Amino acid sequence: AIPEPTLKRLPYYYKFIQGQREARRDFVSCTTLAEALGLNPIQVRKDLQATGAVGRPKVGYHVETTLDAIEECLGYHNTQDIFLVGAGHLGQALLAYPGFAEIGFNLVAAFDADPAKVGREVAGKPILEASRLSDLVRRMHIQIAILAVPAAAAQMVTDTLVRAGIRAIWNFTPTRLAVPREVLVQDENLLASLSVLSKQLENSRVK
Amino acid sequence: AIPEPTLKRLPYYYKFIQGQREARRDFVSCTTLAEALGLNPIQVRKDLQATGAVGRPKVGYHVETTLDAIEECLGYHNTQDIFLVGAGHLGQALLAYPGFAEIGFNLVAAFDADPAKVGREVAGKPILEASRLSDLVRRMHIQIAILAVPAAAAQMVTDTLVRAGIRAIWNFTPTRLAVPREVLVQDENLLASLSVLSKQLENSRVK
Ligand SMILES: NC(=O)c1ccc[n+]([C@@H]2O[C@H](COP(=O)([O-])OP(=O)(O)OC[C@H]3O[C@@H](n4cnc5c(N)ncnc54)[C@H](O)[C@@H]3O)[C@@H](O)[C@H]2O)c1
Ligand SMILES: NC(=O)c1ccc[n+]([C@@H]2O[C@H](COP(=O)([O-])OP(=O)(O)OC[C@H]3O[C@@H](n4cnc5c(N)ncnc54)[C@H](O)[C@@H]3O)[C@@H](O)[C@H]2O)c1
Repeated sequence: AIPEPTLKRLPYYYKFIQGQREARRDFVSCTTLAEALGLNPIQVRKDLQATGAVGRPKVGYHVETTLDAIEECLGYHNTQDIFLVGAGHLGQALLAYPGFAEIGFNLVAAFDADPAKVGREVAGKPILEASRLSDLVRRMHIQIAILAVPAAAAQMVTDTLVRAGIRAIWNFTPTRLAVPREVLVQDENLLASLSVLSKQLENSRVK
Repeated sequence: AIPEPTLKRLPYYYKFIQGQREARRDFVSCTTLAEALGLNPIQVRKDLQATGAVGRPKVGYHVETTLDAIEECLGYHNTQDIFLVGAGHLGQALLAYPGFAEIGFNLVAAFDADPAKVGREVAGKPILEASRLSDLVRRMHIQIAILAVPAAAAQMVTDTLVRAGIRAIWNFTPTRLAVPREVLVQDENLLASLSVLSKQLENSRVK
């Protein structure tokens, strides 16, 4: 399996190499990539090799086949249907974002407990009644759910998702979710992230 | 300076210990914290010690003073004015979120290039004309800006912020920003994060 730090860098290579394709270039070198992204060229070479892409000495990596290798690696080729739970401020921003479809994720529907939201649509996606979540996860074999409910509802909704067979949760709530070992959780704690940035800023000033 | 992995865990300790305060408990042990958060008690002890909090053998950490130590450490005591650039779907969700104020960040105003948005308010915060950004960053000595503009505008807005004296950028765009060494950037690449989760799910199935 590909190490996580490499996986996190691949979308940046992908975006840059797409720019090379638009500029009608056929090859791109590790040095060009490294300079553009402020990375070490040896790290770039290692990352690209991890995707199976092959570079030619003095010529570089073929733009089309490298884009293909990265797409394969990040699963951009297979579309995944995913659900969103909690169609509030953050949930609606995620529903309206075209970027997820571009990388193979089809945000099929949102679920909410607020009757005033149920029955509406955001960016063409329906907001359904929260009570239908469990049945639809099961029937549609949904693997990934995005959690954007208030912290107080987070664990309860998680338990419903896990019972219905969810395999991974992308968690935007500040709550640490208790899940069985076979369920993956990726926390996106935005408050922690801002605090860390601010603290690093404070540390950098002290020097 | 406190290591970043520790800083990222502190908000979870903070939230759990707040719950202890609401349950009128005076002390909390590392074991209780570790069990609640699925962490190793030795790691918890090391993290709390890094904040300056002192535990008493067999009794644990005093709830009030430990909350205070974590607040001090994460800078929750000093309010920091920050700007948001790009009042679109994501920007408006961030403006409407009360969580930032709770940890000492005052999202003062948003800036946008779309005349239809300028002059409106979201959650009581004004959306101002993008051309005023540079002057107001300078006059209000703003240190941190949140970037939520389209990828195509990201570098241009960043250059404006840097010239005006910004010290740190919280970047939600998928663009890698080129900034001078003394400016901090924290990337929040949500697309990469979802791709990584999906790839890890794929890896876990193969086993
Ligand atoms: N908005 C942000 O910028 C932001 C930033 C960081 C973290 N978060 C976190 O993301 C989550 C959502 O934040 P928000 O600002 O969108 O909040 P919000 O209150 O605007 O939206 C929450 C939505 O969840 C729905 N909901 C509540 N209980 C539910 C349940 N049991 N089942 C289904 N839906 C339910 C509500 O009806 C509401 O529509 C919160 O946990 C918050 O801490 C948000
Ligand atoms: N919405 C999401 O869930 C989401 C998820 C991941 C990443 N992102 C990233 O966050 C950014 C914002 O996404 P969004 O969905 O809110 O887009 P959006 O189009 O809804 O909002 C962008 C806003 O930026 C404004 N803008 C454009 N150029 C500007 C400039 N030069 N100065 C000031 N304002 C300017 C636009 O008028 C608009 O209001 C994008 O880079 C996107 O890739 C968004």
